[in-house]
Amino acid sequence: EAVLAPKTSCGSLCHHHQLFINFQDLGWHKWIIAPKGFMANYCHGDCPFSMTTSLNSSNYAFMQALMHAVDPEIPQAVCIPTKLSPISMLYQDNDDNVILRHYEDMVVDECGCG
Amino acid sequence: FQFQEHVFLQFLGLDKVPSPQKFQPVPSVLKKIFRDQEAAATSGDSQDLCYIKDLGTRGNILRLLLDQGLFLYSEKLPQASSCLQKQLYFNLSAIQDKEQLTMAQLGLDLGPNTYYKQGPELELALSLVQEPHVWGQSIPKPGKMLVLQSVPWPQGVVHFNLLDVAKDWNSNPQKNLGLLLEILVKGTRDWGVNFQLQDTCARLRQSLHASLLVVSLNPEQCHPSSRRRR
Repeated sequence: EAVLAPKTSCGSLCHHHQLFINFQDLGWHKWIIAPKGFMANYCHGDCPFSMTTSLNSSNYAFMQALMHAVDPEIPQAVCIPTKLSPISMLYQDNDDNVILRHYEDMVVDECGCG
Repeated sequence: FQFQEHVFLQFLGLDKVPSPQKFQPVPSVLKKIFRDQEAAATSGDSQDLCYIKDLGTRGNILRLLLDQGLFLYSEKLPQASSCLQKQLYFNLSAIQDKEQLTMAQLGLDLGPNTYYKQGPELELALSLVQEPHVWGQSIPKPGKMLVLQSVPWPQGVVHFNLLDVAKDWNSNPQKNLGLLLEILVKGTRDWGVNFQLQDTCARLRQSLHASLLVVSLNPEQCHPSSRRRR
């Protein structure tokens, strides 16, 4: 039996949105030397079954979406990061030592349903 | 928010929110590495964040530890050849157990070159401190000699590899009693230059700045797949 696709506008589909993290907003500018902030982005949007294949989805998301169509108690696939990139941070610790550290998975580059 | 901030700070390797009294100057080597990483990220170049190209070593955490040691003053008259004595102490407690040390470089800034252009030749002696410093003792008991070398012109910053020492301190913190730095003057027979010598030593004492650049690798954040191919 064909599954009815819910009406979804393109704007509400899963994709990455801009989010600039300003360390001053967190009060962290007092100890983070650089950067002052960074474009971290975030993922948001719907993952309707009809669009699952075209939304950079995993096979698992496709199967979950299919099962959700059969049994609504099974949650829909959700919009999540599928590609992340690192940043470097320069900061001072409690002993006033200057530290440069690289952190993986800090910036969302791409989103998809998973 | 407090709870979540605490969790994230742990991820950063911090127990609590740091509250530095003043911002320390960022050493040029850290500035350069940071700028290179930012440039690579902006241009979209793939980069191995667990390899520090500028230093030629593996690692994803670079710490510049400040010297917390004191200048040593002897109650007895100093030996004619001794210009400066200082205990160097670096607190390694911020390094977590899971981190692997890959580099520890002592940097001794002996001041601008111009100070010594016409001054006497110096000799630098660096040894481990063997026993804790006790009150009333003029200098801590020196142990194994690590470095004994002439300091030729031009001067500026001189570097020494202390990786083995730092690894030992990191695995046995009670062994970290610091280092004893002594700067000696070579060829002090000519007492005519004594006034100049005192001037040189006084300036050296003012300008001396020691730091330990420690690079470590957190295996949880550096997976084998991201290793560089040889």
